[in-house]
Amino acid sequence: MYLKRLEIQGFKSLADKIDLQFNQGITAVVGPNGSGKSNIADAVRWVLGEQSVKSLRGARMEDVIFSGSDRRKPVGMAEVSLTLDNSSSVFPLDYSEITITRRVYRSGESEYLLNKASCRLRDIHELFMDTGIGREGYSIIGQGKIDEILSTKSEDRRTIIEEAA
Amino acid sequence: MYLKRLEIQGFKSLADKIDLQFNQGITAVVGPNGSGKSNIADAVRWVLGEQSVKSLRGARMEDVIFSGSDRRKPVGMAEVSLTLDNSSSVFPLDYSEITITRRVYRSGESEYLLNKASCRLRDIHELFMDTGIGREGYSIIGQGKIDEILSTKSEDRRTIIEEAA
Amino acid sequence: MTRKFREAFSEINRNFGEVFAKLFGGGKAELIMTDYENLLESGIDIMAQPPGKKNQHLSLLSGGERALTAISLLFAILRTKPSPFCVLDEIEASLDEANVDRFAEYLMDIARNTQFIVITHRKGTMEVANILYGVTMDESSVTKMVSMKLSDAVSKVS
Amino acid sequence: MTRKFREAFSEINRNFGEVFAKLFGGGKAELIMTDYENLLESGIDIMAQPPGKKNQHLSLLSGGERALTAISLLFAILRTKPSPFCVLDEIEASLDEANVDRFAEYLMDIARNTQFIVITHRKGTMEVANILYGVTMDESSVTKMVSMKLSDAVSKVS
Ligand SMILES: Nc1ncnc2c1ncn2[C@@H]1O[C@H](COP(=O)(O)OP(=O)(O)OP(=O)(O)O)[C@@H](O)[C@H]1O
Ligand SMILES: Nc1ncnc2c1ncn2[C@@H]1O[C@H](COP(=O)(O)OP(=O)(O)OP(=O)(O)O)[C@@H](O)[C@H]1O
Ligand SMILES: [Mg+2]
Ligand SMILES: [Mg+2]
Repeated sequence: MYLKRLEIQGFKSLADKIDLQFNQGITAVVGPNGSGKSNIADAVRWVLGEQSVKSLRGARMEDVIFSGSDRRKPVGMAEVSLTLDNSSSVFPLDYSEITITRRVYRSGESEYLLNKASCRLRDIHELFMDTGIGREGYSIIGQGKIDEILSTKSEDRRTIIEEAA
Repeated sequence: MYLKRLEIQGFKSLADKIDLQFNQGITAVVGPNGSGKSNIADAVRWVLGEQSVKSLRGARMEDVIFSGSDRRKPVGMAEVSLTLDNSSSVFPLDYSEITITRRVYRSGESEYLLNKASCRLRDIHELFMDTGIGREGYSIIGQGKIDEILSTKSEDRRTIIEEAA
Repeated sequence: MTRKFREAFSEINRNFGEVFAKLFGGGKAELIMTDYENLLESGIDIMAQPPGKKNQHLSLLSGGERALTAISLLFAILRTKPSPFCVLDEIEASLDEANVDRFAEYLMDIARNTQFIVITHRKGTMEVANILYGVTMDESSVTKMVSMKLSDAVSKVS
Repeated sequence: MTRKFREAFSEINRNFGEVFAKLFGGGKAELIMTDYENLLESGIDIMAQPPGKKNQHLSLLSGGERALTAISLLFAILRTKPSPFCVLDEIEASLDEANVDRFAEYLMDIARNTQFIVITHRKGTMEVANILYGVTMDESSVTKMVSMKLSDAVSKVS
C-alpha cells in the first residue's frame, strides 16, 4: 500500500491546483525558502485528519486557506485529496484505490469524502487506525521535529513502542 | 575592544590545549559533526561566568571536564582563559589586555583569575556588566537557538530592548 | 500484551543498535527500561555512544550526533513496523556531508519497505531520489511545481 | 527611562525594517508595542512580511523565513548596541544558498563594528571569513585544530 497521488488546491500557498504523482521509491521535494515545501507536508497531515492547528503552524483552522498576496485575492476554500493504492487490501474496502478528500470553507464548515462519497472525519480516522499512517507514530516528521524523538519524556517513548507492538 | 585569544584545556572534548588567536574581522570555525565546534562556544560562555549547566548542555557542572574516551583517561580539571583587548579602556582597569581564567576541578572546587590574580566569580560578572558581553543580550547565539529570538514571550522581548537602551 | 510489548521493544532495540552503528560507522546505542520490575508502566531511556566516545548524557552530544541518533531510532522503528509511507521534512539539516551520505545510503535500504517523500536541501539525499519535484513561488506568491533535473537541483545547493 | 526606552525601541525598529528588507530583498517588518498606553510595561510583538506576501502570523512563515527574520532582529539590535564580539553557532542552518549569500554579505557589513566568530557548515559564510579555523576529532576522541584553506573547507560542504 502506498501513496499514489496528492491533489492540493487553495491550501496555504498552493492557491492554484497542484497534482503530484508518486511511485513506490523515494521522492525528493526541493526548492528555495518559503516556496511551499512544508506546506505540502502540512497538506498530507491535514487530509489525514489533523485537528490541531498548532501542528499546522496556524492560529486558526481558517489559516490553511490561501489568504491572498500582493497580487492575488484570497480564496474561499481549501481542498486536499490523497489517493492510496489498495491493491493489497490493507483497507477493508472493495476498491483498488482509496481517495480521501478534505475541504474547509471560510465559514469553518468542513467536508470529508471517501472515494467521492461524503463521510465524517471520524470515518477517516477509523480508516487509518492500525495502518501505521497518520496521527500517531512516525509517518510525518515535521521540520525541526527530528530532535523531539530524543527529547520526549521516557513515558512518551513507551507509547511509541506500544504502538509498534 | 575585541576578543584576542582563547586558551582551552581539559574542557569537554578539548582535552589537549587549544590556543586560538582572533583578529577584529570575521573568524569562521568549521569541521565535521561532533568534532568540538560548539564546545568551543561553550568554553566562551563558561569563562564569562555561565552558571547554568543546562546552557552548557550538561547535567552537572562536572560534565564540562574532559571525561575520557576509549583511548584517553579522564582529566581532573578544566581551564579556559579569554584575553580581551582593552586599549580603548572599556574595562576600568590599568591594563591594555584583560585575561580572565576559570578553572573547575572534579571536587567541584572552582577558581577564577583576572590577569593571573585570584578573584571571585562575582568580580568577573561585574567586569562585564554594561559592556554588552556575556550573560544577557546577544553575544552568544547557541546552536538551534536563533529561532528563540522570535518565540520569546512579548514581555521577554521588552527586556531585550531595555538592555539595549 | 506485555509479551507483545517486550518483543517489540527487544526488536526495536536490536535494530536501533544496528542502524546506529551503521550510520555512525561504529559505536553503540540502546533503549533502556527505567523500571524492569514493572514493564507495564516503565518509561524508556535512550543511551547513545558514538564510536570512540564515552557513554555520556544525551544532551552532551553535538547537534549532528543528536539528529543522527534520532534518525537511527526512527529507522529502527520503521524496520520493526514499516509505515506504508513516511514524509520527512529536512530531518538531515544538521548533518555534515559525510553523515548525509550515510543517511542517504541507509534511506535507500529502508525505502524497499516504506515509501519516502523527503523535503530536502541536501545533495546526498537528492542523489538517492527516484523522482525529484521542484517547488517555487511565482510572482503572485503562489506555489507552483517546476520540472527539475537532479543536476539543476544539486547545483542550487552547492 | 521611558524616553531612553522609546528611543532604543524606535531605533531598533527602524533598523529591523531596513535589515529585513535587505536580507529578504524587500518586504517589511516591525516591532509593535502590545500596549501603547503603558510603555513602562508593554510587551513587544513582531510583525514580519516577506516581499509579495500578506501579513500573517509569524508561525506560518517557513523555517528559513523565520530564521532570516530572527537574524534581521539580531542584526538590528547589534546595529543599535554593538556587542564587542558575538559568537554565532550555525544560525544560518535553515537558509537556502541565496539567503546564505545575502546573510554573509550583511555580516561583512555589520562586522565593521562587532567582531564575529561564526561556527558554520555553509560555503557562503566561509567565503566572507578573514580567518578559518578547522576543527577535527583525533583517534582518541579529542578535539584538535587543523590548518584549513578556504578551498578545502568549501569542498567539504559541496
Ligand atoms: N494561508 C496562507 N495563504 C497564503 N500563504 C500562506 C498561507 N499559509 C502559509 N503561507 C505562506 O507559505 C510560506 C511558507 O511555506 P513553507 O513553510 O512551505 O516553505 P518551505 O518551502 O518549507 O521553506 P523552507 O525551506 O524555508 O522551510 C510562507 O511564506 C507563508 O507566508
Ligand atoms: N566532558 C566531556 N568529555 C569528553 N567529551 C565530551 C565532553 N562533553 C562533550 N563531549 C563530546 O563533545 C562532542 C560534541 O561536540 P560539539 O557539540 O562541540 O560538536 P560540534 O562540532 O558542534 O558538532 P555539530 O556540527 O554536530 O554541531 C560530543 O561527541 C560529546 O560526546
Ligand atoms: Mg520548510
Ligand atoms: Mg555544534
